[in-house]
Amino acid sequence: PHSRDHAVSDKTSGFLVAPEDNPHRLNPLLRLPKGVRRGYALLPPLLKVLSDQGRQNWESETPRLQPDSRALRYMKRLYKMSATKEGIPKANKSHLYNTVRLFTPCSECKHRHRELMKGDLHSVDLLFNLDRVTALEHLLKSVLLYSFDTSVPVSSATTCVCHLSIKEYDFSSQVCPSASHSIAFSLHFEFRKRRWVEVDVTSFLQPLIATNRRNIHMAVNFTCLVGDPQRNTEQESSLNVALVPPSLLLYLNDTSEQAYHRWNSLRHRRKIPVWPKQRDTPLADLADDQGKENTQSKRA
Amino acid sequence: SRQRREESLREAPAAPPHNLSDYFKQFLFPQNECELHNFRLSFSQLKWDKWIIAPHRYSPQYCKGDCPRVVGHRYGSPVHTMVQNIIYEKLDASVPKPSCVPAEYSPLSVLTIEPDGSIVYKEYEDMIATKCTCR
Repeated sequence: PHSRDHAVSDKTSGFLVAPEDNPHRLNPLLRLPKGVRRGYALLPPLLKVLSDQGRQNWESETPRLQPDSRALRYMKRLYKMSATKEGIPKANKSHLYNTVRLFTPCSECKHRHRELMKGDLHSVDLLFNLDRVTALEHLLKSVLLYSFDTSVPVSSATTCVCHLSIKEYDFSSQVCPSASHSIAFSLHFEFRKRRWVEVDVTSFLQPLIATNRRNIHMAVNFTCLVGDPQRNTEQESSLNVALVPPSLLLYLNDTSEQAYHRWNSLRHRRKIPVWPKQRDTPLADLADDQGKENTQSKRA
Repeated sequence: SRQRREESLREAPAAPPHNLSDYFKQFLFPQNECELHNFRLSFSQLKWDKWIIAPHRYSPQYCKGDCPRVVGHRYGSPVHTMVQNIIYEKLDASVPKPSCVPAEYSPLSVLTIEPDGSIVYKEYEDMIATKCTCR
């Protein structure tokens, strides 16, 4: 349908020039039939490389920003849990996502955050640009992903309280963002060599992503009390945890044709048409005419 | 067609028994019969390993070979395939013979780096051929 096509093409990385542009400058791909274009939009690098015109400008036109090494390590771990060495999705996955996107915060508008925390407030302003999320990718779950490098092994349980507030950033006037709404919740987890903590922010981001918000601006305050707050132990003065700005992880269900939909994987095991017995198909005789004398023996 | 067959039987001499092996040869499946062939590539060969992080190797497989004249359940081919063969043999040789093509696929999970530096895990449909057919 036109809307899907439109939705997909305006979400691609801009290599499809707008149709109203003068035709001779029109990207040769726009002359492709819609279905292929849609496919093309979803697999840009793969297919661009296959089209000769794409070869040289693809390598030149898409400089890749290098991802954060911690984020890369997390996604490689997610890949190992989700697919075999040959890249086949593992069938035992119970969830319905077929796409996971990890965004690291942009640099703008971030308070200088202190590297080593003394177990106190860790406040940071984060701006995530979600341009890569297509209109056909529907949000299932979103989490803030904190990676902890505990230089001092913290043995006891830890409770971290997280305050989140989304800011409406008025880019036009560059006015400082005003918090539009916020949420606070506490996490309780054991540090024990845990490298990652996922803070579920699905309910928080759902409305924004559903309205195709491209830039998500949030302020996150993160306070960790070491020891069990119930026994109001003294908050240890130095929780030697280097908190780095969290990444935003989106678990999505890509509803496009190119994406794998495990719940209709029956589509893969397409029923082989039951072949009518040779004698029942008039055509078999006709075909047999070719080797005339062999009809009886074939029947036999 | 029955009458035509009787007439042609009267004309054609019965095949002499001694070259039965040739006689049956025409029913054997073609030597290079249509089947699935292995093909493995690594994304570094295509210089794609800058943005495709996993998997390192990918086996898309492919279908190659001749389609037997009377394809049956072996290939799950529709009756149209036989019609096309008859057209090619009896009516118009410019109509192509049935081709050996994939009939079923399996998906592939890919981990890639996007131009903006974000990382995406995606499961793509129909990336590995798993079965061939004649169409």
